[in-house]
Amino acid sequence: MNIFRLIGDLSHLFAILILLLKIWKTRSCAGISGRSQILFALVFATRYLDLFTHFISLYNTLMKIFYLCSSFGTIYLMYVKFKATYDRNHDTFRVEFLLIPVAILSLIFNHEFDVLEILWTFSIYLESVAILPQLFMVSKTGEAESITSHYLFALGAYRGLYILNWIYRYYTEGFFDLIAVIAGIVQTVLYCDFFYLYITKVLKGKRLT
Amino acid sequence: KENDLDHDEL
Repeated sequence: MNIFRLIGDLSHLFAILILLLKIWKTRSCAGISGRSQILFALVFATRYLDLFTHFISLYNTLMKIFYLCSSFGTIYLMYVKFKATYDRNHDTFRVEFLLIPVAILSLIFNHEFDVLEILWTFSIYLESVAILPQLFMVSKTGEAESITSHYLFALGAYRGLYILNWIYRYYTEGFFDLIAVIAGIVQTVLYCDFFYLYITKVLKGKRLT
Repeated sequence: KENDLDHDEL
């Protein structure tokens, strides 16, 4: 554990919490892509199967449980409790265009041809593109509430911080995971355009349009 | 080898 990784994890935690709080407080999930949320839940469900096979640390276990519960909680709020506020007409990104290539890639490029390992690889690749339905929705409606922007910023910052963590781990431990690093870079790059708008607009109090 | 695949990150 290093400072980049810790702040990255906390940023991820913060992103999930502000999304849940936004939906809960406003009693609405307008502007949020349910498809991205389903992809994130799938990411956690396929990556954290190791909860059943081996223990890493209490921190690791608790964070995994939190991410799993909160992502399924978000889906429940969007598709059940506040279903009427879900903006489904604008949430039209075709997720099969992500799922199929990601599934094929994970079968070809993995560390080991083993069920758990392939599912872990699938989750890493899927996470890198899971935000696309959300970004597509923002571009389609042409705007995002500032709370949605804060959510996206915290979520993007998390993987960016993980890149710093990998650089640090490479020099201190010789740790290098090519799959995670490439996917992490792709994931961070997808947020770059959004980061630019966030810094130039949202932080100056303007709406993201 | 086993250790390499101990994915300790989240």
